[in-house]
Amino acid sequence: VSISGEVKNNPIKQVVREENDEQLLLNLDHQFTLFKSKYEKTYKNQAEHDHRFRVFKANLRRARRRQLLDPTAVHGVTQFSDVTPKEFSRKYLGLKRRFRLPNDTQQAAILPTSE
Amino acid sequence: LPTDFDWREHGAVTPVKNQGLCGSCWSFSATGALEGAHFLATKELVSLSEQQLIDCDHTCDPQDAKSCDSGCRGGLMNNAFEYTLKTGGLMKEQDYPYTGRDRSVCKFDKTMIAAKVSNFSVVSADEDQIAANLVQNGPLAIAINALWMQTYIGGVSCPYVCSKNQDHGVLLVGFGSAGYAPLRLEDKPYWIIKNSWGSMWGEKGYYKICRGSQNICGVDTMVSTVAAVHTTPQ
Repeated sequence: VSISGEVKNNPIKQVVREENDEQLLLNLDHQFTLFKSKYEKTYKNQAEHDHRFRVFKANLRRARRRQLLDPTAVHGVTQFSDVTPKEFSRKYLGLKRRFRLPNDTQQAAILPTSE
Repeated sequence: LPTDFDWREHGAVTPVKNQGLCGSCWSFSATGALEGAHFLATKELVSLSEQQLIDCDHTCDPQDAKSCDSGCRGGLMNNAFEYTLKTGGLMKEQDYPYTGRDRSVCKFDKTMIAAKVSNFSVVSADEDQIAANLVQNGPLAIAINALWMQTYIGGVSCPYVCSKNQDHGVLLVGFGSAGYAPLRLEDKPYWIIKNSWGSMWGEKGYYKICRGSQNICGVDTMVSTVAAVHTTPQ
């Protein structure tokens, strides 16, 4: 940066990723094969397979984004990597969302916690 | 309160189960809590039947007729406790095994009841109270927002943003003071949660989520403790 003819160090440090996202995505085929083998996944036809592969790639990107937002955990390929978040919610979760505590619900006694 | 506590080390937790392609998490959360309470009452660890709840429990929330336990289409742990209290108890897993399918005929046999509920209650949203109730009364049935669990592999999950709308029923079995997070070399206090997606998911079927983070993912909002009838082991 040149200020009044004087060259100074740029106070803004450029930060770039050491790994290239595209390079990581190159071996997606291999990762999907490993995923299918590990979780014994089979699909009824090629169209279904291709669709699941697209979902898998999207989930891998999602996992990478989540890794940045949840750095103390490890996010990546799981048994749910070939289902969309909507399918995941519909097929694997089952808590009724309308829950409200009834008025007569018994409250647990307050316990001492100081000792 | 101890800084670390884990009911698995005290023999109150059955092996991780797998709900399969069925929205029956609520039944696994409820049976897990009763398995722990039954252990505390009898010193006997018995795996209890989720399928009984799926087939036979259609209890509705007293204030919301649309919130009824309905097998793979969802349910509530407190409704399940209410059903178990009224019907007399739950059978063993081996006597009423899990199929992961609903709309089957109820095959509950009163003569084969293995565990009975004496009472249940909801725990204050205060994290110290949750920890105290866990230590005193056994594993707790809790609800959580499971969005981040789809991609979870291990470590202590502590997302910067997580909705408090709960959509998944799980079992709180313990807590720790310093969970090692391999990516950031960071320690965090955490809850230990038993899930029902098999042992290949997460940390051998378990999930760690940070404590002291203002009800992260709604973990503090819907916490239930159950007590079992004291019976002599047969």
